[in-house]
Amino acid sequence: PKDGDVKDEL
Amino acid sequence: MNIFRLAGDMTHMFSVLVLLLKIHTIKSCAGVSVKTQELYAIVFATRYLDIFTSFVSIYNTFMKLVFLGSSFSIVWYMRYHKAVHRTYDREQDTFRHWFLVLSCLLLALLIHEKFTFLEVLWTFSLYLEAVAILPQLVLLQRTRNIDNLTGQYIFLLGGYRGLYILNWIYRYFTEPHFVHWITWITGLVQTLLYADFFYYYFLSWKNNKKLN
Repeated sequence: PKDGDVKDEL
Repeated sequence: MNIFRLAGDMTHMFSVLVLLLKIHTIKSCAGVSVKTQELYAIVFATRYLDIFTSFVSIYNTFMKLVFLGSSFSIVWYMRYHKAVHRTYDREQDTFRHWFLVLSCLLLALLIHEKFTFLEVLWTFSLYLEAVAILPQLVLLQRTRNIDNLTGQYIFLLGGYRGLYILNWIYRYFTEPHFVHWITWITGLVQTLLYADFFYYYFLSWKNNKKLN
């Protein structure tokens, strides 16, 4: 995931 | 990863551990809605489908496995463990949660960022998570009884949602391109449901009365 991507959250 | 996000994840993990501890050691799930737990199992199963396709960090993969494992274990305990199942408030836990699943699926098909299989299911998991606590809140209102562990479970879940909002505010100001309306609105709706519940929980605690 790139910077600012919410998909790195749970 | 900022401190709000980490604190939110830890609070979330503790909430699930508190519930598992209650069920595993006391062998009781009194006051716990299996419908809410099934909704969470669906939420994690649909959101974490990317566990095979996109790797973020060992931390992320580990936590995803924790949430998948714990939510399915809780459902298994409540449905199939004989001693635990006996303590389940079946007559009171009657919320029609499949309507929530269906409505969230329709909404995800209508409102999403990209129309792909993974993206629609990911959006569906956000919508469903926002309302997944409803059967639990309805059950609490019906039984009008809340033991310490169930109270702590909901309190920790509410804390986790609040911390995630602080995390988004922090990320918005520190990361370029961090604008995610669907995530924010569903997160806000979810947090407001908890805030509303705690408002009444606090009132009944202050008046030393049962939940109304």
